[in-house]
Amino acid sequence: MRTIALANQKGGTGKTTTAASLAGALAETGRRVLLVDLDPQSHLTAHFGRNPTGPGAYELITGAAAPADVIQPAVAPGVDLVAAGLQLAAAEVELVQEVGRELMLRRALARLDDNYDYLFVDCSPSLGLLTVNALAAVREVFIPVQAEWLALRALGQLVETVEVVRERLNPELEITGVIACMYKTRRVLCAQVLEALREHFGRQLFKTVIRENIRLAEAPSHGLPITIYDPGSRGAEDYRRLAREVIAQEQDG
Amino acid sequence: MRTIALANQKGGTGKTTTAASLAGALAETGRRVLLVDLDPQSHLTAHFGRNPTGPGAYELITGAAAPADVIQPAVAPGVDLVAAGLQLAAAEVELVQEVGRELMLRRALARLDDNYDYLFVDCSPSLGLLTVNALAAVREVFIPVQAEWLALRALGQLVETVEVVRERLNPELEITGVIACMYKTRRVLCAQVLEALREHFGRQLFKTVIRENIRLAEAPSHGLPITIYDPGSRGAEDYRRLAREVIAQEQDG
Ligand SMILES: Nc1ncnc2c1ncn2[C@@H]1O[C@H](COP(=O)(O)OP(=O)(O)OP(=O)(O)O)[C@@H](O)[C@H]1O
Ligand SMILES: Nc1ncnc2c1ncn2[C@@H]1O[C@H](COP(=O)(O)OP(=O)(O)OP(=O)(O)O)[C@@H](O)[C@H]1O
Ligand SMILES: [Mg+2]
Ligand SMILES: [Mg+2]
Repeated sequence: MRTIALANQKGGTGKTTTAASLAGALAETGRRVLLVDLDPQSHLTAHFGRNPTGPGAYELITGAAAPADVIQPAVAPGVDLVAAGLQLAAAEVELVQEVGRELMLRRALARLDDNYDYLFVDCSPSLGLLTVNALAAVREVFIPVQAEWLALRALGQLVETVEVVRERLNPELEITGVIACMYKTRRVLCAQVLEALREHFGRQLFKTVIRENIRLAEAPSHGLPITIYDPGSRGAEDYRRLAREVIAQEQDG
Repeated sequence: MRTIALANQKGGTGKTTTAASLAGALAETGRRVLLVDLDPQSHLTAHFGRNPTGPGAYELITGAAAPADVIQPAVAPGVDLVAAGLQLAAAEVELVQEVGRELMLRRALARLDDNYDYLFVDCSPSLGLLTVNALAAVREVFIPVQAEWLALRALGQLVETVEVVRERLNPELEITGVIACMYKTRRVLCAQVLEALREHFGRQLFKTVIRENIRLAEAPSHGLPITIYDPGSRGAEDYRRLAREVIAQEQDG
């Protein structure tokens, strides 16, 4: 099972949209995906039209519930979800004092039966305790980036945080993908930022660029991933192309 | 002096761009503006090409420095800035235990000489301790909103938080403006969300809609507000129009 955090502390860079859409595209190939909504704002949960207030990630990380109790099966074909849960907002403050506070998600996921090919954790726009929990619990990080200048400057700190987590908590952690999202094809600025990303990240930058497509912004209001909401759209096309690159990584192991 | 927090816990809704651009547009009318960057990610500080690592908001809220020591004058004509400062990221965790932890910014700003017509506090995408400090310290909240569905659902929680701060810490606090940002004029979805905002917020929703304009995304890479970077652009036009509405509010008191 590949375990991947979708992280970027800059707001609105496409983390949630990528979680939902990539899950949908991978599930179309028969791969089984588990999504964990680790953002107290519960947008991923809403993206699948689920109730954000039932038991969820909070109960999971505090050990109050086993994974099986909080997994909502088949929120889309081949995709299961652990909702954020109402209490998750309190977690960042409550858990500050707990011994081993950064390893709570990791311990919880260790109890997971290996029924999935992919586990994605959607993070909030911060590098706080919940995001550190995600980074300590997975082997890989994908970074969705908006191809704009203010988003670019956030990357340094994120890479640094991944480094610290690797050194102190999780030696296997690696940035295995950077995804250019919400790309506006006719903009010179986007092209310049993309070039800068390529120079900086080299092979870590996925070749697939996710273009801006209104269907991706509409899908959550219907509680559906793009691959179901509008399978013929550019948004679905781009995420399928990304999924193929992600799958090709399985070979490089 | 009008004191205004730019708040929205949803990421990437235009808070920082609005802080910089509205400041620039108000300063053009001769009004003096002080900006406080209360986001540890220091994007507003970067927007004016300033060093995010000098003394700044952290020293201000902990009382380690007086306002005069951390204000950087004339980052643009008529606009002064308190940078985020390197330590600000630590503040959310360090200050959790302090007595009166939500009122630290308020106490610091009370020491400010009344040299300004407008004070704007730019918040991070969260409803954590720093944002609560901002809400407890100002009389008004402007909410920049992206005209998209995932952004819309964040508003309920924000309004609730404003309510709690009003009841428990700051009885004068009021949402006096909602600003539709990054508006894509040809999109049906944007128009639908705008309609929903109008129904919900009525007069609180500014008539001016800030349209998407690449110049606004380019300006920060030059360390300039849009009104200086490209005064003839749509982005500058829209923010000037917004500034006129903001100024007209001065009459309603
Ligand atoms: N490629 C795209 N084309 C059009 N709209 C998009 C695209 N990707 C995302 N969006 C829209 O942009 C907004 C921000 O995206 P999203 O919520 O996925 O980002 P995020 O990084 O998860 O944000 P946050 O930091 O708040 O968690 C949402 O309204 C989403 O529907
Ligand atoms: N009207 C606009 N047209 C084009 N680009 C815009 C517009 N407003 C903002 N942007 C760009 O969109 C991105 C997000 O905007 P901004 O950083 O101002 O939002 P924010 O709410 O402050 O984000 P965060 O939640 O991360 O603090 C930035 O790259 C910015 O340059
Ligand atoms: Mg998100
Ligand atoms: Mg900002």
